[in-house]
Amino acid sequence: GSNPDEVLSLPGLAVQPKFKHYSGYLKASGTKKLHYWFVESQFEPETDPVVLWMNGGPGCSSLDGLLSELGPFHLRDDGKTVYMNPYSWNNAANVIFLEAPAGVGFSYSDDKNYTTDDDQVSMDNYLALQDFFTKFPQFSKNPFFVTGESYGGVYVPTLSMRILEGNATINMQGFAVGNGLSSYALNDNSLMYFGYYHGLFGTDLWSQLQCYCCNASYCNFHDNAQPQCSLVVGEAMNIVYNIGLDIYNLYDDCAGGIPPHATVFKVAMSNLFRNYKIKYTPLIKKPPKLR
Amino acid sequence: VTPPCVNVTSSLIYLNNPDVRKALHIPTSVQDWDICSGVVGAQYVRKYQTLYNQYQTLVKHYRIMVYNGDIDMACNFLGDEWFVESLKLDKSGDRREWVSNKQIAGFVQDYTNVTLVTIKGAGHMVPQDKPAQALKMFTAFIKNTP
Repeated sequence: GSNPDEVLSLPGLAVQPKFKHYSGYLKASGTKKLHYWFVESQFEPETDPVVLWMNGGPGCSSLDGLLSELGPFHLRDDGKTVYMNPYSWNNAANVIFLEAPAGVGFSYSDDKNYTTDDDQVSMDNYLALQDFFTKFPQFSKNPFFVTGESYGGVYVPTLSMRILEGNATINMQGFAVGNGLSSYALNDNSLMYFGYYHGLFGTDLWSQLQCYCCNASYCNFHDNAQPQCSLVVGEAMNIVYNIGLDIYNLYDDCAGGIPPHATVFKVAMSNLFRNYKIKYTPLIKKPPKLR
Repeated sequence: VTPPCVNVTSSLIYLNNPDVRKALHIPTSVQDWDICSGVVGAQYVRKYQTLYNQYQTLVKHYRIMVYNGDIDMACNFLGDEWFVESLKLDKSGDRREWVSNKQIAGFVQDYTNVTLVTIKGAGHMVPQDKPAQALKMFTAFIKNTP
């Protein structure tokens, strides 16, 4: 039968796709409604796996995953024209893009309370997933996978735990995490080695990092109590983060060029070196006002 | 709150177009779309410093893939490699290259129920940076093929 969530005509797309896709809301706890965009598989939706995809943040939208990464619909620079992505993951699976938690993208809560935590998010995602299979019972027997990237490194395993421990009928097979946050300590500590061995830090800075942050067997850059260590880690992070390198892709251009003076990127930085108050120094100083 | 060095202008224009919102069944009362929510991000409470315990439980029940574009610095490949190694799972076979389009696409190490993959030359957003390789990797994972 007809589904009110089915997208019948997507603006900007010259020819509508042969596969069906749906956009609407899934119920979570309280008054929260999570927006989803579900694209059926291009080949055998009846039997292909169902895959849930979640971008990270925390607080960033999974529609970026759909429109810029693994989804079938990609956008031209004009923001009006849609073209088909030949490498969309719905070549092999039915894919749900879920905007979570409430307050992200088109997801919302009637009470406008957007304070949340990892446990609440995993429960809300689990409830939304159950609502999805209530809306689409024909997919409940398909193999199911949870996937995501970045802070999805937290969302994905915590939701998988809910599925494992819950009693919902979900044919859960596995999960995948891409460039995920799995451990703050390991992510911070490894980044210093990554930076040095990619030639971002000179010998002087590397020597100071080792001198102030390491003992004979172990380096702790992550939460070292030595004030000198936090200072040199700050210097290293200034290079990684604040001089115009693309933190998400070392060898790509930074869109928009070197960040303007005193720009603070709260979302990106919130996952790195959270134990220190790092003061970033801009590479290009703000020019004095000319008269 | 737009992440640094990322251009989301086209998505902002498209998803805030009233015709697009209507096609996607978004009520007019719902806020404008943005790539990230400052309100959510600022109030978010992080409860887990590591997902070690979750992985230790889940690996007994599910198939897991941990993949990394190898030139990302936000969540770099080495940290996730260390994390998977910390699980102390049995390795099956040697670390090896994997191929896409007659080119080495990265490296892979299989463990019991976990596959650790790198995608050479991809950053944080692997399916955006290396779409063909990402699709091949994803398909192999869900089909449970090497």
